[in-house]
Amino acid sequence: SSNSFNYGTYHSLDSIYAELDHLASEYSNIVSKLQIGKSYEKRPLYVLKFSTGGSNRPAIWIDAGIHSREWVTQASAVWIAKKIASDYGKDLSITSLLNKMDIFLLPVTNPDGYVFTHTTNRMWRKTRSKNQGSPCVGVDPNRNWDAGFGGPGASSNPCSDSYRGPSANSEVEVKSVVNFIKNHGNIQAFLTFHSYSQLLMYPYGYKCTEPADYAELDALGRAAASSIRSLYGTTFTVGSICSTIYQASGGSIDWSYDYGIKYSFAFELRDTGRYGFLLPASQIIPTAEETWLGLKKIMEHVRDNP
Amino acid sequence: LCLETFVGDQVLRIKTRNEEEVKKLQLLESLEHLELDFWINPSTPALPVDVRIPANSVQAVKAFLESHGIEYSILIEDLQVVLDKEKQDMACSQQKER
Repeated sequence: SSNSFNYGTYHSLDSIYAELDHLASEYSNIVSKLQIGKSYEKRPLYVLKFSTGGSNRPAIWIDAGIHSREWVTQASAVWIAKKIASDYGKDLSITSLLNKMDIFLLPVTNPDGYVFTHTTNRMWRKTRSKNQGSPCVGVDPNRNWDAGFGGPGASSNPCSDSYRGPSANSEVEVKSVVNFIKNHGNIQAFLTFHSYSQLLMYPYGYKCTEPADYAELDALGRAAASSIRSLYGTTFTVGSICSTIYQASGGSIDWSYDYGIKYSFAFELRDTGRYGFLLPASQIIPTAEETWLGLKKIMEHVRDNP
Repeated sequence: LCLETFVGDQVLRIKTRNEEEVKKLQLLESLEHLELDFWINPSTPALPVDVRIPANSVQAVKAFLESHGIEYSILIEDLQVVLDKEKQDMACSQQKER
């Protein structure tokens, strides 16, 4: 049962995957587990689908852990999965959302990297694919999307932590998500979790111009940041990727926005650098709780503005 | 594949005041032999930069920063100590669960 899972600690990939099974079994009326592909090292990429029925309903995409060392993101995603499932039928907002839309949640986008952070190098960020002609391994999967690929803020050096890869979508983890989104055809929001820095960002990163929906995205981002702050006072800075951090090409939300998914946001969760990627486990649940409020604000807006 | 350790690695927070200092950090980033891991990359002067520095490069990086008058503080004194604590906490929590 998911009631015995400790959401307040970090887990191995096997333990997370077992928990996805528990959730799918315990809440089988609304939760199912899909496999959208396999990683470079042939680990399954599992997505939880939250749905109350219907066919090809409008849907919200959420992913975590594309950068493997950002452990609080995978942990928060599992907490959020339980929250969505257990709140259906109890919380008015989530109930009305799921009566109209589906949610797809990919808690571990980069499973090879995640396993590597547990077994070999806690600070690993990239995938684990081999790079031809180089002794260095891995591609930064958030520089590998077909959005200004190869532009500023991505490295062409396979040994760099921000190596963009040989071509857009070269990483099977990225390509699997792209294929899923394209095949679905009715994704209304694309939300991705990173850590750390406490930012809520919208496109663009590969260029420093405002997106066409700037006013709406900025207002929605600020409303979500305000919801996040309401719980524990955690402040999130809101803006485009280029204006809040730096110009970075090949990022996922730039691709999703240019693909036509208006509500494309990237969260950078806790903290601001006291612990960075090594956020203590005691902060997992507070982080997930506050993130949930921001996420809910965005999902409600998507529900009400199809 | 043996476990990679981070004994003596430090994480510095570097505060740049102008574009020139940002450019200096970008230069530092390009020096591959230092094997720096930028947790937050140098971008605009307003934002601090967090960088993990392997033990062997700590002195060189600090000397570089000091010689250019770039302000920094030590966020993590020894990364391995924090990693060991994380590992211990995980083991402890798993033990409790069992």
